[in-house]
Amino acid sequence: NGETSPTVSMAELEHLAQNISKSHVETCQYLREELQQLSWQAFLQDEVDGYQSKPREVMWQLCAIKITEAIQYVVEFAKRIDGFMELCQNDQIVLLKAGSLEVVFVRMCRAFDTQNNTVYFDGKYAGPDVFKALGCDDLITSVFDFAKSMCSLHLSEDEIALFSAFVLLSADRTWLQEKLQVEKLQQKTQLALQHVLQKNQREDGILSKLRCKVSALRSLCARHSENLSAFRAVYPDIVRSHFPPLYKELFG
Amino acid sequence: LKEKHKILHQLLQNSTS
Repeated sequence: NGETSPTVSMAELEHLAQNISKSHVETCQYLREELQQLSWQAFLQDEVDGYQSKPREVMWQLCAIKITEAIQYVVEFAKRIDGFMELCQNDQIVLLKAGSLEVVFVRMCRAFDTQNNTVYFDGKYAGPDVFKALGCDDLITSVFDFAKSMCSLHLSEDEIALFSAFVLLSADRTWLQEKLQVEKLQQKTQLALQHVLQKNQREDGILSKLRCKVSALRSLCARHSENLSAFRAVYPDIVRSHFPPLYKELFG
Repeated sequence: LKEKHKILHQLLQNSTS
């Protein structure tokens, strides 16, 4: 929409794209090269058995810890995006509460091995069977399917960076106080993403494919919340006493 | 919201390393 789109110069877009790519690289938990080198290290069957025989609450706690670690890197990513820290504190919290797990799912495609359908977890590459003890097979299948479909887009690091920022700066989150400011920032990020896609000579349909991923991410996060609620209904004390405080703040 | 998200708020306040 030409009327509401901000006027942004090419130099400004280039600068924003560079800022977001740099922020992404600086705040990635693992380098892509590291992950690729580790991709042959899959869990052995007895290790898989070990995860499967863990009590449900112990596996939930382990995953909550891993998710929380990954989210802390996403918070750092957000802080380094030009304009994010200029938003009001309420909106910074709203965006991270709603979007940090979505960015973790986007980043997961970097740590995903499509050939073996495994993801880097707890020191090695793990297939869906490793997460059996959680008791939420449907969610795990959806997460793996999502990672697989993200990988099929073959996004470069700068494309992942820009898409992550676009997801994080979603202006349609509930409880935003300065929606217009977030909208402006998201529009600029979208223009920077389009700029990078063009520069990388990506096919025309890539942006609409990425838009579909936005709704897939929302559905994944909604399912994570549903599964957490179901788990908490059975193990309220485990969540209260053993889950990371940041995880509880975000998803409680 | 800030009150209910003290850790997140703290992380946002910490200077970037």
